[in-house]
Amino acid sequence: GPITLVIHGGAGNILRENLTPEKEAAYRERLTAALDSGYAVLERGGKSTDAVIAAIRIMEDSPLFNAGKGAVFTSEGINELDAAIMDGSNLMAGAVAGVTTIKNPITAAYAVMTKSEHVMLTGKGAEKFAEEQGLDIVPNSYFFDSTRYQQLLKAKANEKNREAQWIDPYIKDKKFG
Amino acid sequence: TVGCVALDQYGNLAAGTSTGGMTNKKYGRVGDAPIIGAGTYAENATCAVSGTGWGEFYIRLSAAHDIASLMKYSNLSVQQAADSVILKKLPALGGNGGAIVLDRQGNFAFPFCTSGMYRGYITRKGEGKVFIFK
Repeated sequence: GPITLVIHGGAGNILRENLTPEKEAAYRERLTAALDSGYAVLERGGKSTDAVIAAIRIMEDSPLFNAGKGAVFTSEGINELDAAIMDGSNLMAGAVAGVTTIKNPITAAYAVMTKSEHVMLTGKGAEKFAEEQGLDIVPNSYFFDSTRYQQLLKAKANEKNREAQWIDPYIKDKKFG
Repeated sequence: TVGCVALDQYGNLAAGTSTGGMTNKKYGRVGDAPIIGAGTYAENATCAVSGTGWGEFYIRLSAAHDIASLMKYSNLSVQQAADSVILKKLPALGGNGGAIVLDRQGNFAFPFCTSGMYRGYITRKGEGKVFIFK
């Protein structure tokens, strides 16, 4: 079949003038690594679900993207992660929401899909389930990224002036994944 | 947010999405990424979808499932269905973002209504490309 893999690393107010050549190169390198990782699974006859996990894990492990390590901060100053996966062959699906200690949330979503009778688990329950499944558990500090933390501080500073949030192009990005 | 859609040699589609949500979120806010049919959906009969953007709007539109439904019931192509939801319905409601969509024949689209989206594809011949800007 025509094996194919497509990825995204988030959409938003991404302008060339706001991205240094070094940063752009870093993004291109990680995106390529994610493509290669997922494609390697497909090329050796692996399943599409496994290819999806392989590609997403690369991006979750990179602080460049708002997922896994380098995720944005909540108002409480912690990282809260969500993930989902779906198998088009049988409409099986799994998801986790609001988890704070699962290193790769996409693997937890897959575990929910394949190892439970549920579709979505949240918070502490999802973390307990992931631990029982032998997934990598990390302290919340693992996800810390100083750039993201500065974004939180800036968002909080602007919180008192709601109007400013909508006209500040930097803060506008807080909505985006 | 990051996401991936894939088609394997057995003709099976899959979609996945992972995110940290939005900066400064409160009250246990959950976005579209873990909501099946909003930010993530896959069905061999139509397509696999992973979205990224202002999650509340993807939830209200059931965006990912809507793309699949347009292909199933209106017989639209991947590009037409994806464009209809991401470039028309989403901004009309006040939202924004993008999506990656892939069908069982290997046709794909990655529309977005923001100034950029980190994205890339790789096909059967191992030919891959990545893009950032419009």
